[in-house]
Amino acid sequence: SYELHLLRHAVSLVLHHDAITGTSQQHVASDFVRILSEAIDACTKKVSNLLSYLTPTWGGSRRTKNNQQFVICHQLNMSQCRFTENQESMLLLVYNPLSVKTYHHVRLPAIALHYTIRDFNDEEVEYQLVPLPAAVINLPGRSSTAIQELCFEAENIPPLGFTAYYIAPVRDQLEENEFAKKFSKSNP
Amino acid sequence: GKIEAEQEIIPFISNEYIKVTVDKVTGLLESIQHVDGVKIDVGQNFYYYAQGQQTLQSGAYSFRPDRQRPVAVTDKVAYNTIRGSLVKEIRQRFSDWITQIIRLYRGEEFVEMEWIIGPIPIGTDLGKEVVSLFTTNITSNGEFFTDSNSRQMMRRTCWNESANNQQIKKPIAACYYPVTSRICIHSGNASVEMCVLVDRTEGGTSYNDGEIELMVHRRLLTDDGFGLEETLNEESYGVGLVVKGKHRILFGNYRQEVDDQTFSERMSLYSRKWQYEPWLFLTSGEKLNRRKW
Repeated sequence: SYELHLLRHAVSLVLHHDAITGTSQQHVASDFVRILSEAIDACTKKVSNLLSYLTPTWGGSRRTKNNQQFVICHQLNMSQCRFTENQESMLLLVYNPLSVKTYHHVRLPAIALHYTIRDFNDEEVEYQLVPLPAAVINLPGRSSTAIQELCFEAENIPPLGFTAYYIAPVRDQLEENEFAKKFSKSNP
Repeated sequence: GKIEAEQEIIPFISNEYIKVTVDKVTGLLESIQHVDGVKIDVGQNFYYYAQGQQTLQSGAYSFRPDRQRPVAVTDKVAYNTIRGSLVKEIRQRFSDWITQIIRLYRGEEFVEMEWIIGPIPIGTDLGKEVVSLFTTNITSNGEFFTDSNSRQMMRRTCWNESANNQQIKKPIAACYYPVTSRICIHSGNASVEMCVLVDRTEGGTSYNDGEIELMVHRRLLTDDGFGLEETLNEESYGVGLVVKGKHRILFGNYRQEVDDQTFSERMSLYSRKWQYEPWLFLTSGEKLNRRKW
């Protein structure tokens, strides 16, 4: 398909020895980034489409694919994800590209002080809220208001398969404002 | 997690397998002990190679520092600890441009070091090349192992003048090798091996006995004259580049098999698992038919 062709072209381009080693001029390096990120964006739509086939039972009947749009947060390394910070509730799908079972320490930017997380057996999942270090909060270009990270363990992810979690923040504006005030005082 | 107040900081964190201790006064890493009894004294600090007025300078193609050994950023860090049921952390602040988190996950046998470096200050010199340096009590006899293709491990040794009478013009660069997934040292007699896994390809060496050094960031105002004709001085949002990355420390008895796997096989699996981490996809939960789900 067209999207995969875009990605195939972009990946082969950035395997150039100047791209790998950083021995290209700045504008060329920036162009590599642009080509690759555009291709990944195009593929995200494709992946979302395929995932909706994998999960037909979530929304409609078994015969129809559900039309949920899946997104990828590319700035989780800066603890920033506009999608998670604006959703009432969300479904997280953790896909395992390995050919063996694995597990993963999920870390997502957290806006609330309490969450309910349920796995596909509808069982409650243990989580921990970890305050973000000032160095992350002050990263240049970071615009997120999240000051904590939601950490939990995604376990028993099947090989070349996925597991899913239903995550819902429990909002309490007053308590959150209080916490943010206390946090900023202790982290000038 | 609970942030401990300054005066009651306990200088160690532990999980089911690992106990990590930092020096109570300096706040720097001091030792790591495994539940099976293996313990290594391991120090860790950030250093930098400064660029001076020397004729041959560092740049995109080459690494030519003005001296053979780097300078420590600091010898004392401010630190605090965070403790929770899933994650325990010791947060260190080396300077206003280097911070690090030493992290233990529940049920994991590795120590994760997450560092944030930059913008690197320039002004007092012509640039800096920042390394994370681990010093251990492992007698490695000048040999270490790196992979350069994420598959087989290669035995490396470090040249220096005293080893033979050849004139080495770039002694430290001659000891640097590509590290794609991990760099390891082991002691011949005590059968202890330590590996540092990386989350991206970096340059690494073991210049002195028992050391592991990994280059994590560079900011240079110099050009090495090999044709790029640009300095390695990238900016983002108007300031020098900030990099954030992770190292994972694993160690054990490399003669002993665990679950029919040698230490080396377990390191290979750990690297592979980290390199091919699961992907996260998110969708809205509003329209979801939860009962059917």
